[in-house]
Amino acid sequence: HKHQDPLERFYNGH
Amino acid sequence: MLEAKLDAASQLKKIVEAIRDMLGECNIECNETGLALQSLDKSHIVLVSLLLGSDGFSEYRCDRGVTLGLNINSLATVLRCANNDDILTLRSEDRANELILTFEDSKADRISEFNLRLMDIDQEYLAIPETEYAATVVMSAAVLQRTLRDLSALSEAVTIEIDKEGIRFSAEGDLGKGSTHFKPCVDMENAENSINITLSEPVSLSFNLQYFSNITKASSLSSTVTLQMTAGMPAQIEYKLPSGHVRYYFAPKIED
Repeated sequence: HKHQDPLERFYNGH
Repeated sequence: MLEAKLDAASQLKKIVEAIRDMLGECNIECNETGLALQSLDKSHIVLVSLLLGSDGFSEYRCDRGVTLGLNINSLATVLRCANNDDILTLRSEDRANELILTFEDSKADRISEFNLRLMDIDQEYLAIPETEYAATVVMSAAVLQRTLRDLSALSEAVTIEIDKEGIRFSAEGDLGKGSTHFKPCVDMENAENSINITLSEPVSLSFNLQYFSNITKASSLSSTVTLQMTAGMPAQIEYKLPSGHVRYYFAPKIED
């Protein structure tokens, strides 16, 4: 199965 | 204070239509260089980044930074009261709690004025690093929109594969599967129909088609779109404006 990963997984919040 | 004039209200209407399905409330930051917005959609799958340079306005003045906390749907509602060729002016005093929009039809001597309440919005920001993408494709915005719309009849997801042979869009669902392949090409007569691929390595990523279809609502802003992809990273999808851009960072589907 594939799921959509939220963008925080890729970019650090600040 | 901010005072910014556009010769045609349609310019702002199209921008708002390109972002309203993804964004609820967000801050527009204004300074002497122009207007900027960075906001995540509710599910944090798409980040919208809008830049409207001061050169894109027929008149522009912003002495000190102003933050406009707006409900994008309220803005869209007010903009519906403007005719496409009306002259549009945005005004906000320092520390004011409202944005004043005027729509002028100089031929009919009509001036409409609307005051939109501003909000204090506590917003999350993501730091997006400068990225060298593995694949960059410049293609017709209308062709991308049409291709994705066709495939959405088959599935909720599209897989995009880019290699030196071209770019391939494919989808598979209960009724079967389908794909469209575009080879790189140069159209001398209609430059926007050219397909330009720059590649350091082949890439394949899958995306949700509903979000993608919302992104391609920006097709009315630009004849071409730039798609940038790296394996395992969000795609960057950019529509250029006369002075600025609407850019989307789009999280791919990932194996569990």
